[in-house]
Formats: sequence, C-alpha cells, structure tokens
Amino acid sequence: EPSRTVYTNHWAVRVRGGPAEAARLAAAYGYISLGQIGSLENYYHFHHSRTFKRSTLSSRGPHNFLRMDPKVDWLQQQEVKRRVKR
Amino acid sequence: QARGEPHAQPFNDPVWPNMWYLHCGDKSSRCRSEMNILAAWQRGYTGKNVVITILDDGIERNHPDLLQNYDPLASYDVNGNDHDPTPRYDASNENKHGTRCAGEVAAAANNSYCIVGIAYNARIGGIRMLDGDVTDVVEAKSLGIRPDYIDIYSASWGPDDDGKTVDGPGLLAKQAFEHGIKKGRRGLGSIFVWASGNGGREGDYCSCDGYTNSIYTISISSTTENGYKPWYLEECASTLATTYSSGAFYERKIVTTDLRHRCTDGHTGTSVSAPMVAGIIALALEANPLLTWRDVQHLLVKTSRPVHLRAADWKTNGAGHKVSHLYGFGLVDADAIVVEAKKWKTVPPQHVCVGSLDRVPKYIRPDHVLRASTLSNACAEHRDQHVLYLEHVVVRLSISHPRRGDLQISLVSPAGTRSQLLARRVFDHSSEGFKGWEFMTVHCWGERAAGEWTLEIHDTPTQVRNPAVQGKLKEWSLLFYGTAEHPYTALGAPQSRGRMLEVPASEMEPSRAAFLQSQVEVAEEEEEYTGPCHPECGDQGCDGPNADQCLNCIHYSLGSVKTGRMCVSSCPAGFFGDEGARRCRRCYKGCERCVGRGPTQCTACKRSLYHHPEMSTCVVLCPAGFYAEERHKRCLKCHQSCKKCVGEADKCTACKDGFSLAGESCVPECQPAMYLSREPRRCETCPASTGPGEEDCAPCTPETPAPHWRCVPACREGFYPAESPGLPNKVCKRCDDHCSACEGSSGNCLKCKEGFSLLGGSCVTNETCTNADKTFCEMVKSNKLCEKKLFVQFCCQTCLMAG
Repeated sequence: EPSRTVYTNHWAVRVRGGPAEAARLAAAYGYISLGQIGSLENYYHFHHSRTFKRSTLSSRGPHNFLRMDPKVDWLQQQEVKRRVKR
Repeated sequence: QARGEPHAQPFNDPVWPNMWYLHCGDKSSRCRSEMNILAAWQRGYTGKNVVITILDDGIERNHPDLLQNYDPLASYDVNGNDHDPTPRYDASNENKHGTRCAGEVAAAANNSYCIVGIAYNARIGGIRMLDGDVTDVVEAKSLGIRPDYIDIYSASWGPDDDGKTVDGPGLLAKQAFEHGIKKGRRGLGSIFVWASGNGGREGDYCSCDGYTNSIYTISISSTTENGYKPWYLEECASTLATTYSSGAFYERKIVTTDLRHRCTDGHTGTSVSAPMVAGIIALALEANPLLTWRDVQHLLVKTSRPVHLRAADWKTNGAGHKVSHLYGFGLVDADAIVVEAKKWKTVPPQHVCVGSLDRVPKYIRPDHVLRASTLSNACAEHRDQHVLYLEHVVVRLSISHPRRGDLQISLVSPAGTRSQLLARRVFDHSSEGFKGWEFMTVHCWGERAAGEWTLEIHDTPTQVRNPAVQGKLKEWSLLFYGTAEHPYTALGAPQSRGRMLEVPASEMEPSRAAFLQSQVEVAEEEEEYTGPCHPECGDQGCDGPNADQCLNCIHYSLGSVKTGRMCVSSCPAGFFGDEGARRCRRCYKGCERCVGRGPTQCTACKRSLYHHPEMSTCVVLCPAGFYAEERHKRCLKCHQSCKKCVGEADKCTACKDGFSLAGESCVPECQPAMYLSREPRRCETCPASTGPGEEDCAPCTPETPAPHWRCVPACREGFYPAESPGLPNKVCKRCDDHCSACEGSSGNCLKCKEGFSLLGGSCVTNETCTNADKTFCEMVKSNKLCEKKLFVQFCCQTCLMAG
C-alpha cells in the first residue's frame, strides 16, 4: 500500500514584492510569515496556526483566497516527507 | 598499496590510537591508512579557513572536542527556527547522529579529549532539521543556509532505505541545490556531500534516492576494514567514491564524538563515510580555495583508487577510469587530492546537452530484454551545448509496470561502458512504475558523448503476475553533462590526439590541412595503439577503442573537422547518408530525415513542422487545400469540393467555386427555388407548394423540413440575433442567465431579471456584503470571479460599486 500524503499547516508561497509584502499578505490572510526559504528569492515560509498540524486532506478555505491574491504567484501546502538518518 | 606511512603525530587524544583508518600507531596491529590522511596533514593541510556544516538532528556545540572549532555562523535550528542547533536530549539519545558526524570532520586535535577530526582545524557547524516534520521547505531552507559562508554541506540522511521507496528532492529543494551550485561560495558552487544509502540488507539501490542520484551531490559509499561490501551498502551508478566505514562484527568500527560529551567506537553505517569525505574535501579546499563544485568532483574521480576494495564489477571505462557500482571510483586519497588540488586549473564550463525524447511506447516482456538505442551527436551543432567529454549522464524515463521491483535497467555508452541504473528490489511491489525519474551514472566520466547509446530493460518476475499486464517504456531521453574541451589540458583532445579520422583534403582549407598534416606527422612518433577497434572502424585501423578514434569507416562518418568525427552504422536524425563520400550530410533546415540536401528532399520533419508529401518539404502551416494531420504531422489533401478544411479531409471551412458550405460540408450551390437532393446529389426544383410566406421559407430540402424554423423581422425579448455558420440568415439566440434583454452574450446584457442588477453588461446578484475591503476586492477582480457563476455570492456588487 502506498503511504498516504500527510499535509502540514505550513505553506511555501512565492510572493512578488519582497519580505514586507510577504509579511503583509501573511497578516491579511491569517498566516505568520517565517521568512524567506533559505536562499530562494521571493519564496516565503508561511504558517497557519488554525489549520490542522497534520492531516491526510489538503486544506482549502482561506488558503484559496491567498492563492488567488494578485501578489501570489505560487503556493504549496507542505507535505511530510519520510526521511531517515543513515 | 598505501604509500610510505608518515610518522604518526604525537596526538594526546585518548582514542587517537584506535583510529585504525588514519594511521598505524601500533606497528604490531593491523591498519588501513590508504586514505593517506597523515600525508596530507604533513603537507600542512588541516582544513584551516574551510567551513563545513552537518545537516542532521543537531550538533552538541559545547562538546569538548567540537567547542574549539564550532562556528555559530555555520549553524541554524530549522526545526526550532532559531540559531541554536543543540540537539533535543531524550533518554534514548536519539539525536546523537549529527554530533557523531561532526566529530569525524572537525574534532579538535591534541586537546586530550576523544579523537582527531580529519580536518581538525576546519570550522564546523550544524543545521538541526531532522528532529521534526521534514518538508520541502525544511530541506530547501537547510540546503540554502549562508551559501556564501558555508563551503561544504554534509548530509547523511535521505528517503527510506527500505528497498521499496523511490523519492527525491521536491521543487524547492531542487532549486536550493541549483542555487547552491550556481551562486554558493561566491559563484564557485556549494559542495554537497551525501551518504549513498543504508538499505543494502533490504536490497535497496541508491538510484531510487533522488539526493544521492543528483549531479549536485557527491555520493559516498562505504567499505569495511578488509575492503568488503558492508551489509548495509547500497550499490548504484551515481556513487562517486568511498571511505572506510564499519562492517561485520569482527571488523572494527569508527570512533567519533558522541552526545553528552562522550566518545563512541560504535558509529556505523554509510553516514560514517560522507563526513569523512567532507573532511578530505576541506583539506583540498585549503590547498586550493578556488576549486569549483565540479573541480571537486573531477578531483575525486581522478584521485580515488580501487586499492584492495573487493568488488566483482570493477571495470575500466572508455576514458581509462576504474569504476564499480559498489565504490564508484574507489577509496578517497587525501594526499593525492591535496597535491592535485594545489596545482589544479579550473575545468572548462559545464555544457548540458539534452538528447531527443523517444516517445514511441515499447512493451517490456517478462524474461526478455528490451533494448532501445539512440544515436547522438551530443549537440555538436550547438556550440554552447556541445558535450565532447562526459561528466554525468542522466537517463530520464517513464515506465509503467505492474511490479516495479522486478525491473533492472542498464545503460551502455558508445565506448561500451555498461552502467546498471537499477537492480531488482525484492521488496518493491509498487505498480506506480517510474514517472519522469532521472537515473544518473558517473561511470562514463571522461568518455566521449557522441555515438550510440543503448538502454536495456530486463523484467524478471519474482512472483506470479497477471500475464495480461505488461510493463511499458513510455518515453526516455538522455542528458549529457560535460565539457566541449578536454577538462585537464589547455589543448583540446582532438588536437592533441595522435591521428585523426580521414577527411578528404578537398573539404579543408589549405592552411588548416597543412596544420592538421603537421599534427599527424608529429603525432605519428607517439606510441601505436594495438588494441581492438570499434566495430564501425574501416580497414585502416584506429587510435583507440572508440568510434571517434577510427582512421576510416565501414559505413559513414559523422561530424566535422572542427567538432571531431566518428564512425556510425547509419546517420542520425537531421542527416542523410552520402553513399559516395561515406559521410553523413546535414539535411535542409527543418528536415528530420531526407534523401538529399535540398529543401524539397525531406521525408520527415522536425518537431512542430508538418511534412508536405506532395512537395517533400517541411512547413510550419499547411497550405490552402491541405489540412494538418497531427498524429503523423503531415499535410493531407482536403476533399475535392473544399477550398480549406481542418482536422479531416471533409471538414470544410471554405468551398471551391460552385459549392457552398452546409455545416462542415461543401454542397453544390442551387439556383433559387431549387434544392439539393441527397441521392443523387444534384439540384432539384422545389415543390410547387412552397411560397414566399413566413412559413414557407424553411430550408428547401425534402429531408430536413425543419418545421420549427420561422422567419421573423426581429428577435423577441430574451433573444438576440447571431450569425450562424452555414446559414445565410441570422438566428435568434437566448440571452445569458439572469438577463431578460440583451444585444449579445457575455457582457452585453441590457436588462436583468428580478433579484439581479446590471453591472458592466452582466447581471449580478443583489446580495451585498460588509467586509469587502480593498485586498478582497482586488482578489475578486483580478480573478474575474464576478464572471463565474459559482462566485456571484462573493460580494461582486459591493466590489464593483467600490470601483
């Protein structure tokens, strides 16, 4: 049986307009911006505390509004990846 | 054989005598010092000014053996989103892994504590990222922390090594790798070292791990003290090199730092090996800080050696490198790598050549071998993509299969080097197959890319399967990475080669011919090659085993003097065989296959062009009277009555003179008061009963009396007049939903039904809302929600009113 995807309450969002715009958008839609993702320009890490921390269903609701915002180019709800130490 | 053992330095660290893989401290005991770490230290290289970080479950930064070299700027806690990578302590010491790896790299020397790290003067940090949910964001963040500050990222983790997983980096992690190699280390490229996998017992194969299988990572495997394959070792073609690690119970393990300020001599697994190589690379970077990420890979290929490592599959590839699926190019040699690094000249720029995609489906029959071949000129026609000398080769393929674990896949290079891209995995029962999975091999490193490549797929059922369900190779393509010039010499290899493939003198400029002749004369003094020639070589022999080392050809020669020539059995796409000259000559621009050079000698066209069989040309658009047949990309003739058609011969869009369009057909035009009979198709006189009245103007055909049609001077309310293809008159069509009077559809409403209001020519619900702020309305407008039926409740009226 293939393992089921587990979705988290974290999002990767590609936002035009820099960190200030990312922070504004996060606040407008109820997220917390946890800053840029490593060295990837325009990619930000958003956290939504009022979404299930782990779920086998992907979240909709307000996340669809964020997706439709004109400043948002791309958005991805984060999935848990099984990783092991070697 | 190890070179002469330098005198062991008198380190006072208590476990130093047990570091059997570094020195022969006690002459009476066994040792394995072939990695030549001491020799590199004696040259003065200990990792100074090099920064390494361990991507793992944290690092005990105040461990007495790590404290001195600990670098907070090379550290971060991605799980906790702060700057302290200290591991989370629990009763089972679960989070000891990162601390153990860090000690191998950079434990301080001569501090009377534990061990000596391989780069004992390097800066060491830790990125805590495995103690929580790992997501694409977590990985991308970790791989991209301070790329201008951190030189080497060492990772000893990956997807499950359970022998049934196929997984790799997500979109963001891939971008982080690419950003690292392009921009990291101020443009020299971040160095990512990766443990090749721990699933040997489960029959796992490391090509199913997209991290070790990536061209951006240096994949490191392990060997035991006596040079055997450890029980946990995964094999694959992307492993670059090896270090000593642990093995069977009677063989010694590796000593390192441990959690809670301890030392351990029980560290095992492939994660022993990756940090060791990270340490050795740190020595090389100290010797030459300008090494690029690719220089480091070249150095490992060039200096690693098979020594006494035992593998049944050691082979010498077409460029003379010994390579195996267990150990890559062999055991790393710290002394050799620092000596080479010191005098190293940056390799030429990386070229990437994307081979053509073969999308012809091929069935994989059980207990048979499917062979698919492609002839490549390695992008010789594009200067910035041409790959003459190979580095990595990637096979991207899609396979459907009822049981993925039954598959074995190999790739054979033009020089005859066989890489096993996938071995059978007994635990992999998945029916998902491979969807665009990229298998990578380093086994062809240094070989020529041009020539015939063969993909072989074996399907060996391990259990009873439904015979009606067969595997299918849906598509595959090759990606070549390498250089257009020889990586290690200023003079390109074609110029420095002994002799060259015969070129008719008439095809050369006089000065060039004289130059090449002089090269031949000089080179003939070199040693003669006496080995076997490539099967495509002619009777004049060769300078080496490859198809580009023939002196003449049996069938055709491909390429040019400038790019180098090779012998081929048939000419590749875009070329035709000139029988007289025994050469492949280029077809006219746009032709995929042809019988001559001219524009009207094409027999097949390149992608996106259509073949015009009557003219033997390749065209972007089919001319009038022909339609584009998409399946075979051909221009085919329309029906004789059609002037233009689309998709099929009798789907007419315009008719020849004397015919008129009825639906999609062209029918003969009839005089007034005549109609077209069905059989025979000819114009007949209308029955006398039809007349000029409103009811009488129905189409004058006996088979379509169409009693519901009426001729009206104007459409009634709720309808609007619209052109109708194939009819001479307009037709009344119904207005959009909620619209009671209109001038046309979508946005041309004049009056709305009850409960709706007219806004911008559309009818929107009278509902209003109070929370429609600016951001919300911008979102509503930019996504045109008001035009979508489902979204009319989204405050459209409020937003539109607000402008």
